[in-house]
Amino acid sequence: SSPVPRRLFGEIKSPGYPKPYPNDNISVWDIHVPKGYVVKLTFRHFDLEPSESCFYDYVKIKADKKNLGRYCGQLGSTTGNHPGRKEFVSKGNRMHLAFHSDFSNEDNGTVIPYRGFLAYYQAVDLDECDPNNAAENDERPQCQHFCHNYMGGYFCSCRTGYQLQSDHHSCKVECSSELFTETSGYLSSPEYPQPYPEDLRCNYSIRLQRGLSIILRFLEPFEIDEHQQVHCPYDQLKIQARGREIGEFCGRESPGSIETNSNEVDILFLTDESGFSRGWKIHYTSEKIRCPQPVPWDRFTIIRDLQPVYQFQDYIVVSCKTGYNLMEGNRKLLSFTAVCQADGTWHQSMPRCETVNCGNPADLKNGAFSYVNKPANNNYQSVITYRCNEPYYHIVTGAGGDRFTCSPEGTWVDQDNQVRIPACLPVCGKPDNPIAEVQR
Amino acid sequence: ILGGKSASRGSFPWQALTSIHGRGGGALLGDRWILTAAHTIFPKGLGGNNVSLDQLAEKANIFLGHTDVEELHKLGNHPVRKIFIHPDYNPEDYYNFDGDIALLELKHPVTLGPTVLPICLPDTTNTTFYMDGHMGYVSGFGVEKNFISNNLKYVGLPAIAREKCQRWLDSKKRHLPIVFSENMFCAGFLTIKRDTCQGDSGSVFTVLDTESGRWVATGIVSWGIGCAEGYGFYTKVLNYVDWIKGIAKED
Repeated sequence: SSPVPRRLFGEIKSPGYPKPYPNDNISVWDIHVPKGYVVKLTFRHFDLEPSESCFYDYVKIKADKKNLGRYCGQLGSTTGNHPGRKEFVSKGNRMHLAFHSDFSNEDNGTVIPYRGFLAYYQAVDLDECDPNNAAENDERPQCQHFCHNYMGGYFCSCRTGYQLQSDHHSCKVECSSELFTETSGYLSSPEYPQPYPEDLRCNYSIRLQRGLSIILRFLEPFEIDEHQQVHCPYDQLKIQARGREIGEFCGRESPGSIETNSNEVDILFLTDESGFSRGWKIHYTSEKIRCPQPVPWDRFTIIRDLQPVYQFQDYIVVSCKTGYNLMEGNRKLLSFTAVCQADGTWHQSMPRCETVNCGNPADLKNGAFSYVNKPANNNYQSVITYRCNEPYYHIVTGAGGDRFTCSPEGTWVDQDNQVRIPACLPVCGKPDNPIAEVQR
Repeated sequence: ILGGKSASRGSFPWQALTSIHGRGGGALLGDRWILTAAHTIFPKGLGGNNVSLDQLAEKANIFLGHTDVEELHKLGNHPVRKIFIHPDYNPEDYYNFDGDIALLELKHPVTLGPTVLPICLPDTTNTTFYMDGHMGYVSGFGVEKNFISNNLKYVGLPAIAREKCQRWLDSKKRHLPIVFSENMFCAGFLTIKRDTCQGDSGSVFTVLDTESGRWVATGIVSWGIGCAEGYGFYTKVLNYVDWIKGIAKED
């Protein structure tokens, strides 16, 4: 009995081969190849004494606790059982050969020198993934999801959303921290549209850059275990945006489309220990977050190139009609711009437009002014006229005359747009009480 | 003023009462200039006027706005910023009053009204005011009947033709080197006692421009030989209009 070293190939010969084998010989070989391989044996040369049922000399082959046959004879002999070119393949990584020769090889008194046999064996990779190759009573379970064979071995893997367990064969749903960062995509309950597993604690997070708003669109079918009277007692699909819960869903009526107005959304799917609902699937997209449509405070405010929609990073420029000033509180602004921010708000609130006020007109020395129109105020387009204290002074104006109007720039200007007010110059030689001779 | 009448308030609103080296007169130009005679500031015969114009400006008293001297004083003095004497005036030449004209710039402009109004300057193209017989009126606070007047008086005097003035002057001046220049004219009567006199110096000789209806200053009371003994002599304002405007810078 000689154990064959664990090699990938080898040969086995009858004793003394190629010389005739001896009588009364029993030889046993245990072929052992590495795990993950099977033994394939073929006889290169087989020359044994033929006999009925191989009663006299024979080679017996066993593997996997099964007899693979008993062989004797010569090629072309009418009796015996010559193996020919048959390939003997084990299911496991072992094969047992036994050779037996009786006390003589005489035929009608003539000694016939039977030479014995020469066999080759090789280790052939066992495709563990082939179900036909599954060994009986094999304690190792099959791969639950995917099997990958390689030379001398195999490994298992799992479908998306599943995690290979420590036994390297079974798969368990792993959805506790699924992260999505693309601007659009799909997510669904495990196994969708097949019924989802029980005892799930799934958390799907969508995280996009600031300024984007996530839109969730539920696809059909939508099925989550429910109760007619109690709201979602068994399984729940919760949707949160920036930590704020938008809704909790179950049943068979799809929530449709949800605009979250947030760049961060969490979807929690909790299931209990039973149920056969098919679950849910979401197609999410994103768009730049929108800001409220800007609305002017008054009819003097102008929003340049007003758009129907304003989104993140859009901006507006606001001005006033002629004769009005942009005001923020009590502060006059030279210009105004507001930008739509990542959180959907404008970075500045809308200003107001107040009518231009020119202030009190300059006093005219030795003269006065009066308001031409009503109401008499210093607002835009008010008109005043200057006069002098006649008859002692006379008015001297520029080419623009003695009427001044409150301009859009907040100054009093004459008709030539000049700000210089008239002057009152003395009138000479005009006494109130000139001498008058009476008697002649 | 000899042989004149009391002036009513508002008849000669340009009349100024000056007190620099004694009583004198002046006339308001614009709202901050006083036209007067140079010799009221630098009198002749004082010998070596060592006082500066700035010092004189400091101590000059100018009064406006009334016909009564006491009331004038009560109205308050109008301080002088600067004095401008015509460069032709020579205080050392006792008998030559050529260039007898000066301007006083007031520190503060006055507010015009019925009793304070400026006199006009003559149009340089119009010489009719100096033609023989053209009537003018002179006002002043000067001597009347040997007494200095406490009220403003005025008198109407005709301008006299140059040759008449010269003839009369020649008959009166004897050998005195009295100068009657082209920058002067004379006015008055030979026999009627109507004239200007001491204390009226600097007051203006005015005529009514009938075209414009304005009173115009054609002369400044300057000198004479006695009072009411013949013609009086006046600085011819027409010849100094450019000088006046150059200083006062008025359009």
